[in-house]
Formats: sequence, C-alpha cells, structure tokens
Amino acid sequence: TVGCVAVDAAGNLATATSTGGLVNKMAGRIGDTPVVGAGTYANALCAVSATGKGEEIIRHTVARDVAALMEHRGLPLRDAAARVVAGAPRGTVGLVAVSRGGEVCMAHNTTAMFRACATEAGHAEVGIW
Amino acid sequence: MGWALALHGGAGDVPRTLPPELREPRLATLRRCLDLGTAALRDGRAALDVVELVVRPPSPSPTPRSPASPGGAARVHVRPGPTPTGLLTVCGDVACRCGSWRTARTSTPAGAPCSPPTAPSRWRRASWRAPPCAAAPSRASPPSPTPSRSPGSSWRGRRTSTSPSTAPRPSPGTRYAVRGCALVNRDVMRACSSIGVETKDPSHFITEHNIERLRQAKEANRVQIDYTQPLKGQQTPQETPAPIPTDDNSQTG
Repeated sequence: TVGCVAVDAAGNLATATSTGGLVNKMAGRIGDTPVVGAGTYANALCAVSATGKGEEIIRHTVARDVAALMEHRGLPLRDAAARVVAGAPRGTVGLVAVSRGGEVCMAHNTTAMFRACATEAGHAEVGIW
Repeated sequence: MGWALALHGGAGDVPRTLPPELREPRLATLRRCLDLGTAALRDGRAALDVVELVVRPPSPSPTPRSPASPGGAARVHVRPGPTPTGLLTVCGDVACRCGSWRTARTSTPAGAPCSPPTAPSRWRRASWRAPPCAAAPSRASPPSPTPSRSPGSSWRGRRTSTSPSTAPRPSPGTRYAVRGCALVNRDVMRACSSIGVETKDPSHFITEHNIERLRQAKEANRVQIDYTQPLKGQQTPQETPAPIPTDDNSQTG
C-alpha cells in the first residue's frame, strides 16, 4: 500500500491513498479504504491519508475527522491528528497529513508504519517503528 | 512555510526483528518515493500531480509499495484458479482528492460525474451512487485480461477527461444520492482503455515470491499472509512475528 499527501509552493493541498492497509491481512479484507472521508481527505486546510484497519478507518472517518477538528475546533494539525489516532482502537490506525502552512504530521497507534516526509525548510524523516 | 510532503507504506504489526534484508529494501523504497515527490515539488509541480506521481510506481520494485508494484505483498493475491499460475487479483483501489475541489463545488462538484456521455445508461446510474475511487482494476480472465498498471492514474484520467460541460446533464428533478463515482473491475478496464492508461499483462504482477506463498498456503492448507509464522520443517525464511491467536480474526477475516 502507499498513501501520499502534499502541499505545493502555492499552498494547494492534495492526497492519494491506495488500499493495502494493515500488513498481514487476508486477501479481500478491507485495507486502508481510500474512500474519501474515511482514509482519504483534503480540503483547504489539510490533506490526510490514513492506513491501517479499514473497518476502523471507516467507522472513525479518520481523515475527515482530522480536517473537522482543524476546521471547527481550530486545533493545529499535530493535535488534531494525535486526537483522532488516540481515539481509534490501539493497533489499527496510522496517518500522514500536511497542512496548508506546510506542517507535517505522521501519527500511528500501530507497532509500525512505513513512513517518510520532507519539507522545503529542510526537515526530512524516514522510518518504520 | 513552503512545500511539504508525507507518505506511508502501510501500518501494522511489523516485528522489530525484521531482518535487514527485508527492512533495508523497504526503507530504500520509501526514500526513493520521497526523493521523487520532493523533486517534483521543487520543480513547482502541483500537489495533485505529486501525490499521483508518488502512488504510481516509477519502476518495478520488489517491495510492496503500490498496488501496481509487481508482487506487492499485500495487494497481489494469487489464488488457486483455472490457470497454472492461479487466479490473479490486484486489490488496487485508490482515491485522489484535491483540497481545492471542495471550494470548487459549484463548478466541478467533488466527485463530479465521471461517466462519458456515451456510457450506457446502466453504467451512468452506477456512477452516481458511489464515492470517487477506482477498484479491482483487473481480473485475469476475459473479457478484461490486462490489468491496469495504475488505478490512480486511471481514476484521475477519467475524472479530468470529463468536463462538466460534456458530462450528461440529469433531467431536472433527478436526485443526487451520493456525488461520486466508482469504477470497479471491468468498468475500470473499459475506462483505462478509453483514456489510454498503461496496462500490463497479468504475468507482470506475479512474482516467484507470490507463487512460493501460494505453494506454501496449499501445502499447509491454511491462509498465508504477509508475515505468517513458518511451519515446522518449512525451509523458506519468513518474517517471524508472533502467530495470530486463533480467536482473533481482526486480521484474517
């Protein structure tokens, strides 16, 4: 599986999620679920791509919740993402997100998440656990 | 603060004891994807172009990275089937979304109709009912023998190639149930061929690794999943997490 979120130099936000999701799952099981609003969401504030156990991502509308907390509570990206990931059952959700201002967040409550990020300011990270 | 990019390659119980020969290729693939995306952003490309570029495989990669990667462990399932190599299923559904589409609701509704004006009426109705994603782009059996190499491109191509002005206008009073479209299976293949998305022969997706996993599953007569515990006497090295407790069906379904 792979998911990607980006904000370009003009501040445009976009996300793409391909299903695959929770490693070690059976054929035919729901993966990340690229359904917009569940595992994939972008608006003028942020772009989010979630991965993990599809059923939980759908139940918690993970990607949209992050955007909603930013939109309606005024939370920064990192707090919004941490709140949504903490609210999902342990071991089921991971997400990557960027905000319009170029803030990057990679949160997961699983043992691991294959992830990487980079910003124009020079910050870069690649990790698994 | 300028451009930024983040990507993931799946989450779950990846054991910390993952051997270097399995860990390093995955980290290298993450770095390669990151370099691909950052180079595009540095060139001033739009965010939507960049996310699509990253989820599309630039070149065959032995590690799971995208639905179209040959042998992507979580996406390509080779099951006993009518052909010697079994029945191929590529679970390649994908969705893209651009932040500004929401603001563009009046001109191009999010999930705008993606059915070409000439689509059969049956398909058009189907396209009204589901969220914008493309799924199951392939079956190794007629009439769609050649799988789509990149579900993401097929979906985006379909979405951008149909402008509202050419999309069929519903008769006044038609209710929108859900604004969006779902292209599944044969429909995806039809969409791919109509917009020239690159497709591959099913053999492109099947690797020795898949065939070996199918052989082990048949031999053990049990589900074989990415990090299955090796059975006693099996020679092939396995990523060795703790076995899945039999009463926990959260991962095996």
